Amino acid sequence: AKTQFLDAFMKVKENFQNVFRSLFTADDTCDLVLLDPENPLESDIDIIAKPKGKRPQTINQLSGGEKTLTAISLLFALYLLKPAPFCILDEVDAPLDDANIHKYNDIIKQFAKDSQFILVTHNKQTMSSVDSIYGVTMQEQGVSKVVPVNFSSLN
Amino acid sequence: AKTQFLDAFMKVKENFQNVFRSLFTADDTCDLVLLDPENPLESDIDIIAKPKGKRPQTINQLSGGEKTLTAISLLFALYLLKPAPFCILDEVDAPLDDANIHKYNDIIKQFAKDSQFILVTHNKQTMSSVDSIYGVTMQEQGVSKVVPVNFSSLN
Amino acid sequence: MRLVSLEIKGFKSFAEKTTINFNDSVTGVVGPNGSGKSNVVDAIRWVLGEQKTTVLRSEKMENVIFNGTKNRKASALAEVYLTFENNKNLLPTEYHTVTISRHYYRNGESEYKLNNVTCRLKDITGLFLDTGISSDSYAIIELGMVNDILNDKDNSRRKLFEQSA
Amino acid sequence: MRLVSLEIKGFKSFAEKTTINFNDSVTGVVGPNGSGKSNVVDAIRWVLGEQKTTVLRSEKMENVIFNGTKNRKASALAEVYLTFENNKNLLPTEYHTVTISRHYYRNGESEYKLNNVTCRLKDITGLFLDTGISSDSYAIIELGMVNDILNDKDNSRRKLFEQSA
Ligand SMILES: Nc1ncnc2c1ncn2[C@@H]1O[C@H](COP(=O)(O)OP(=O)(O)OP(=O)(O)O)[C@@H](O)[C@H]1O
Ligand SMILES: Nc1ncnc2c1ncn2[C@@H]1O[C@H](COP(=O)(O)OP(=O)(O)OP(=O)(O)O)[C@@H](O)[C@H]1O
Ligand SMILES: [Mg+2]
Ligand SMILES: [Mg+2]
Repeated sequence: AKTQFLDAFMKVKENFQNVFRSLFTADDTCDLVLLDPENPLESDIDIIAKPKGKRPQTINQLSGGEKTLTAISLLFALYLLKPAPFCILDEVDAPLDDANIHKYNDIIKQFAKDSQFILVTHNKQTMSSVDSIYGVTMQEQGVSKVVPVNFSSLN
Repeated sequence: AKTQFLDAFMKVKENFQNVFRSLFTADDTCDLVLLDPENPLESDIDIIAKPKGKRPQTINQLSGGEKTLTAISLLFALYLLKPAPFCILDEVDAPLDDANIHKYNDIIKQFAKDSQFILVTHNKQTMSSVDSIYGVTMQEQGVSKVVPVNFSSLN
Repeated sequence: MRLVSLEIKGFKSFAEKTTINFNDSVTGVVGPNGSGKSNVVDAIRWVLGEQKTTVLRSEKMENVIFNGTKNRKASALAEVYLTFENNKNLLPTEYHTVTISRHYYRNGESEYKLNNVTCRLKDITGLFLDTGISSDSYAIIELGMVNDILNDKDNSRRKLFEQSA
Repeated sequence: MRLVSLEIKGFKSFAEKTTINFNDSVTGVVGPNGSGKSNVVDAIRWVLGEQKTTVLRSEKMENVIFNGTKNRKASALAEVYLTFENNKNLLPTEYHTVTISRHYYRNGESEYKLNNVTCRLKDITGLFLDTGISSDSYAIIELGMVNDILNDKDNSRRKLFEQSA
């Protein structure tokens, strides 16, 4: 079990570094560290993330958007280890600026060759990037209804 | 002290109901309840919010955006009791849809007759509603710089 | 395995039977605050067996049943159906199309079905074992989860790793 | 009382002296993720006396000093100046313009000044008593605070009431 975990951990670490570099830039670095390497099945896991030449002492020093992208990189790193047939993201793009929303949607398009993605969003850029849209409305007070939407009609 | 607190509590409750109704609609109801009215200085405070004919059992059942608007209504209710000379809102509009961002910005314009407001935002609607904008950039890696911005140049 | 469709009736704000078809690689779900988008996500977690009422933003399981408005009375039962196509034979079943469903009555009675045959929750979780699909899957992501990873709240990073490794 | 300007030097990502003037009723602050917008908000909390390093997203106070990049070495000191116009005579002082400032050196030395005269933190908090301005004011709002109110984490609702009542 210990070897199996360490094996998976190394793969996730590598995925994390790859995804992180596509969401940030190719020169950015990040790492996943087992705080107690002698005891991998119990050990806490530390996340190190250094975007764009910055030297944050901990990820807590990063900005709201940088933290979100870092967490997304880790979640996608785990996903790549064992891709689930579908992946749902509920308003995860809310803290991101325009340039990062573009990168977020691009990497999702990559992964969507192997899995289905469902993106709940308020963001116009994300809406223009998906293949199809369902609109949820409450025309009758308190009662939800779903209709397929043509994006051009949303503008 | 007990009377002073109850006095303030009643005013905040009333403010809360007024602000809530401008951020939601005039038919919506909300309330602030002292769970232990015999002991107002120690009591927990419950928030009841019922937007648009819904009957949520607790505020936890509300949506992300509805919760944010409810919390903003309470914060503004406290603010109205003793208006601070300035008020800073850091990306509080992120969970809101277009219609709610409009209401949020309208109520801020009302309060801004008496106080200065600083809105940190990624939202285009908010940007077009403020009086002036400062742009923060990192042209040199890791070093922040601030420049006044003309909104029309942001589009 | 491919998602085909989701059907919701009597669950949270979906008083009427509602169907969403998943034909594409990337589907967007949009709408005003409070319209029901996250309720759709909750419905998927719920039909996959979510038992934690906090994750479902409810005090008790009964609160997931449509609780009525001034013009409509509350529902007696909540039902969600999720249909998959077993196109890569990932699911250990000979069926080409698999529909899992969950039904919850106001009196507390609860039922799970697999292609309309009553079964137990463990039959459903057994079916999806090793596919990465479960109610607490790392594949259902919202901002609260992003925060938990960043704070490592309740050892959430460890738990995520154990799920996928 | 009216905010006039904020000057930041050596604080967090503001290696160079940076000035923001507050001429209008509603000022927007915009820019890419990680550019320094929330650092501006942190600077205002800090000059008002914030001591909790967690609120400042730092492990220790020393981490608020600009910590260098590959092209620039770290600063030795962080300084923030906040200038107010006492136009409604809300502040108990005869000065028409009041500038408060805070200075923190890497060796741990710390200083507060009022119109360039060294003072103690309590002179500054005493000045703003009853104006609603303090480092943990209900008037500095971000989404984490919105969540704390909704969860009533650490009795946050109670504390907010006590501040304003
Ligand atoms: N059992 C129930 N019966 C009826 N309505 C319910 C029930 N449970 C929740 N709701 C309602 O559903 C609404 C929440 O919907 P949901 O969280 O899906 O919104 P959303 O579209 O995700 O909005 P946002 O964009 O703000 O996140 C709430 O207003 C809540 O009152
Ligand atoms: N002491 C320091 N020295 C240098 N840089 C620092 C220091 N402390 C924090 N930073 C950097 O400041 C950046 C965070 O800036 P800030 O939180 O203000 O961003 P933001 O503009 O609010 O972004 P977002 O839109 O994502 O919220 C981080 O990248 C962090 O590395
Ligand atoms: Mg939602
Ligand atoms: Mg920020």
